[in-house]
Amino acid sequence: DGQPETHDEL
Amino acid sequence: MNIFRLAGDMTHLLSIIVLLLKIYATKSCSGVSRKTQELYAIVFLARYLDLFTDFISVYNSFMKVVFIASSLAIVWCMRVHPMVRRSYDKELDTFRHYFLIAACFLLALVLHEKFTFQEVFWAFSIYLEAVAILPQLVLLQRSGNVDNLTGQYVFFLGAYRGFYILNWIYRYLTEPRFTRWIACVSGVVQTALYADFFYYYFISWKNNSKLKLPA
Repeated sequence: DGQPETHDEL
Repeated sequence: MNIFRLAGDMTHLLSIIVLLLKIYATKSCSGVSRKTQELYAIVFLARYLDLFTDFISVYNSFMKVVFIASSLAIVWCMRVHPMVRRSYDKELDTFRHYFLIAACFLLALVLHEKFTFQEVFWAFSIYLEAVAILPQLVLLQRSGNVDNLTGQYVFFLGAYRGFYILNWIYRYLTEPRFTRWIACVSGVVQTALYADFFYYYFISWKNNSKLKLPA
């Protein structure tokens, strides 16, 4: 659905 | 977090420790591109804008602070420390990195996950990280001889990228909705830039000889 997830990588 | 990502983060950290060690032990930054180091400092500052808005884990926040602080410390050493500054090969470090910054920012304005301040800067940092090693690789190629620590620094940076690709493959296979095109495509481009270096690094390691890059 195109919503960005939080960026959990460094 | 999977083992590949942890290995990626650790080799990334190791690369920075090797570089700091080289600068600290030899009081010299010969063979190190200041432009690449400045690009990395910009990469971390732009990417970790979420440090105070999105909490993921203590590990995550801690590593962000370490990456920002270490990259700024390296730039500081190369610009301000009297002995280190003198050893900087300005004539060899001629890559026009401002073009990279401008091009990556324009790309981020066009290609991003969401048009918000943080997301545009996040995309910008991903694109910039993909090409940030270029001034360093050009410098190594121009100087020909690569000292051990600088070679190891670039080797660990490349290993970090390789592990991140394995991490994405693993996540793609194990997480139902893992699709991160911007990060993955940029990451593959970034890793490909190291292919040539890795080839010569491997040859020199196999022959137990000094690392030399062809002109």
